[in-house]
Amino acid sequence: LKVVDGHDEL
Amino acid sequence: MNIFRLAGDMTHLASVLVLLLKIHTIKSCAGISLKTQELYALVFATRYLDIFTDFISLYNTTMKLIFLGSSFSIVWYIRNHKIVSRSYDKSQDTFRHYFLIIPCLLLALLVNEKFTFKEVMWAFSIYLEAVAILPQLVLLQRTRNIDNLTGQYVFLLGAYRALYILNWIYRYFTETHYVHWITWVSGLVQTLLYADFFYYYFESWKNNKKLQLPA
Repeated sequence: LKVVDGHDEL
Repeated sequence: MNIFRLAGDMTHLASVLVLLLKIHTIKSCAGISLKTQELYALVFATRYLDIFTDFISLYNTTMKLIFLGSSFSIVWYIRNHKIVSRSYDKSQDTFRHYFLIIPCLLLALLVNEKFTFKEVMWAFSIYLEAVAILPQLVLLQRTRNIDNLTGQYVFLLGAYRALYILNWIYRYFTETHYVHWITWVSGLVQTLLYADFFYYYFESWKNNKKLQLPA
């Protein structure tokens, strides 16, 4: 599992 | 996470709960477009491909699971539940899926943040969500008596989109490098589709009359 800052909206 | 984004997500959640309430308690899906619900299931299935690979927050993962689970179960209920499916009027819900799906897929292949499977699917889901409400709006126009729950369901969906726009404005001014053209333009289009509905919704509310859209 990696933490991303790309698509953080739903 | 800002207050607009949270309020938007909660409104989205509320819309799903209103629809589930109608289906579960009243055992009716009258006035609800199966086409729109199927499109939403496809929207979430293609957008949340990252659910098991990328971790953003527990909140994010939980909400994704809720939207995936609820959208597929709503479709299942309308299609297969013995009692609920009887209230579905197929002859009124005539919008063709592929009129929306194919153009969105083509657009996603052309306009995306990166040309990878996951990113093209993500862009596709954003474009499709923007227009997925159309079959529902067409069905509303054909329905003489829009019941309160259906009206509230569509109103909450529209409100969720409007709150997301406020969220983007807030993020644009508070975060550095926060620019997302794909979501902004599609989100704006999506919200504008509700403008006509909002107008009649508020009119009926103001005059204390039953909601009815002009054909």
